[in-house]
Amino acid sequence: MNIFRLAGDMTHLASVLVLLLKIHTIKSCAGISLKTQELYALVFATRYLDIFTNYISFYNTIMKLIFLGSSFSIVWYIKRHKIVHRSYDKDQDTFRHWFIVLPCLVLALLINERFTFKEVMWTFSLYLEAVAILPQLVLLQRTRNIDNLTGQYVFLLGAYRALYILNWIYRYFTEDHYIHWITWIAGLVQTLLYADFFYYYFQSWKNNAKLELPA
Amino acid sequence: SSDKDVKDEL
Repeated sequence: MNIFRLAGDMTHLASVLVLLLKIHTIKSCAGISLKTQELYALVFATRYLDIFTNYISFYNTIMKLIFLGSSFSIVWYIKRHKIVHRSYDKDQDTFRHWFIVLPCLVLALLINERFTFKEVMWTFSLYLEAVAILPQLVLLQRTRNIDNLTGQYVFLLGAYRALYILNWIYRYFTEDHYIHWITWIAGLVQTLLYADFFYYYFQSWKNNAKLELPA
Repeated sequence: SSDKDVKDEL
């Protein structure tokens, strides 16, 4: 494991912790898209189908369990927790799941490395993760007052993706036969979706102003 | 599918 990969995983972990902190401690999910969280739960459920059959490392299994457990518990909190649910911006979070899930499923059935159930599900999870942030970005744009934790959460998610690209570049030059077009293109698309957000995030940071995305 | 090195990523 190289430093970029580890930093990427830790940034991903930090993003989840920031979100759990907001939800568990502050008991608020204001500005957080339930749609995006449900899509992430689906991403991990379909990607980690081999969690108990294909052992890679202790680190790998633990991280998978954390991402599975946290994504489903976040969805549970927003939907079922009495106090947290009250802060959910239901009327603003209007993105339709199917507009995202169906195209990803069709694409995974058409473009994959092997036509087996597990492989198609794994590819589907890559395509889905690439666009799962869209409902969250739309909600951010509609939110007039983006609080610090929500801004940090999205920033950490974007940073995690950028670090994974550096990890792929590093692995490409240091390992033999390390070419994964599907993973790379999906990952690149996913990172590009954050470009706009990054721009305004750094602007607000530089000017010491509140983060606000233009409508 | 499990023989691919990319599968060690999360």
